[in-house]
Amino acid sequence: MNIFRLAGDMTHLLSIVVLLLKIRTTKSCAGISLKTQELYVIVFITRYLDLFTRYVSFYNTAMKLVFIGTSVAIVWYMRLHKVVKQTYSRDEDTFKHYLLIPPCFILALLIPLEFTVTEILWSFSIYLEAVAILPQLLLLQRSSNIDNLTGSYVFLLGAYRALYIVNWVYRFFTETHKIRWIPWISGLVQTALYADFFYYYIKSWKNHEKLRLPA
Amino acid sequence: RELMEGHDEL
Repeated sequence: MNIFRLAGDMTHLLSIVVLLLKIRTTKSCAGISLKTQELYVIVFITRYLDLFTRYVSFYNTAMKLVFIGTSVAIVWYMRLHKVVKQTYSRDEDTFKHYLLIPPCFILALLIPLEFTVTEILWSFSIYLEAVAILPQLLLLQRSSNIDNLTGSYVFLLGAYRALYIVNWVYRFFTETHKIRWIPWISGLVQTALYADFFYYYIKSWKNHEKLRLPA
Repeated sequence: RELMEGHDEL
């Protein structure tokens, strides 16, 4: 494992810590898209089915369990916690996220790495992860008041994707020289979706202003 | 069998 991959994973983990911190300390999930969080649960469960069939390392197994567990916990807080669920920005979180699922599944059937159930679901999870942030970005655009923890959460998620790209470039030159179309193209699409957010996030940080995304 | 490409990533 190289430093960029580790930094990416740690940034991903930190983003989840920030989100859980926001939910647990402020007892609020305002500005957080339940739609995006539900998509992440599907992404992690379909990708990590290999938990039972393939052992890579203790690190990988532990991280997979953490990602599945925390994503389920976040959805649980937003849907079922009696205080937190009342803060959910229901009226602004209107992206029809279930519409993203069939195209990603069809794409996974057309372009899997190998035609087996786990490989198709793995490809599906890669495609779905690429677009899973869309409901969250839409919600941020509609929010007149984005708190610091929500802004940091989305920034860290985007940073994790950007670090994975650096990791792939590094691995390409130091390891296999193999082109990996599925994760690379999906990863590029996913990171590109954050471009606009990054622009306004960095601008607001530089000018010491509150984060605001133009609609 | 060798790990499928990218399956050591998260």
